[in-house]
Amino acid sequence: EQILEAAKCIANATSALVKAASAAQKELV
Amino acid sequence: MPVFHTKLIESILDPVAQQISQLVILHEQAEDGAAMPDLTQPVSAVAKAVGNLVQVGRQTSATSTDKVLQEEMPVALDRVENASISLIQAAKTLRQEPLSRSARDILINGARGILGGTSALLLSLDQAEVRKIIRICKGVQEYLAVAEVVEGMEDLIVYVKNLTPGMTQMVKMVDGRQAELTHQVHRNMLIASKDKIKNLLPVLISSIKIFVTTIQSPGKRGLDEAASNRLYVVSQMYLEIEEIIRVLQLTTYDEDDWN
Repeated sequence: EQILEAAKCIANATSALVKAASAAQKELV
Repeated sequence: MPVFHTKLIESILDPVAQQISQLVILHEQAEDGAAMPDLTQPVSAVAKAVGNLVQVGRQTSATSTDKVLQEEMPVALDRVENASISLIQAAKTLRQEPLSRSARDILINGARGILGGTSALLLSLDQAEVRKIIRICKGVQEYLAVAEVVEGMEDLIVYVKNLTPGMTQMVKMVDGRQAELTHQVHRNMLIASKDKIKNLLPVLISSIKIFVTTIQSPGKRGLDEAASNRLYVVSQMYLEIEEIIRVLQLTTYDEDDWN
């Protein structure tokens, strides 16, 4: 259970990072 | 087509996998690319989450009795940790050179590494759960062979009493497992085998009963037939459980199945 929660946190954090990285590129495309 | 093996893993990783794919496409379309914003904060949030996962993962690995899990989990954790280090490096470079293409490549590979490592970690945990189900299946298989030494009605009662809990647990676990799989073909295979075993159980009891009645009859006529019938039912059940064990261990989809 703890690992699943930790994995969910990683997924959310990575998701936020990718969204931030995508934002600037989206404007350009 | 499902990429992730179970619904749980899919629910955790599929959204981020899709976002990474989108980032890769944007990165390719943008050619020289726009200046990257400062990613230090989201990258440190990932690093913090990775640190937590590594801590929890190492604890789980150290306390687990599953030797395969003990071997696989640290490898997956190292993969996630290394990916996190790449992200930190990429963010650092991008802060100084917001247009750096190589830093963006490192960023994308880092995000992919986080996804791949976390996926491997969740898969290794999932496979440990599968091994638990397989142990139950093998226990039932072993006990099926005991049918051959049942020669009296009292033995039969004891046999059924001992077989039932393992059989019930196996059916329940296999049913739970099939519901968790993203792979429809594998799900159908597990359901089919489970149903066959459930249907064969009363046939097995009946075949043992016939053998007991025959061996206790004065002439023991048809004893060989009764024994061979009982053996046939036991073999059928054994093979179905073998098939369940095989399907439980499948983690990648077979293109032919899908076709």
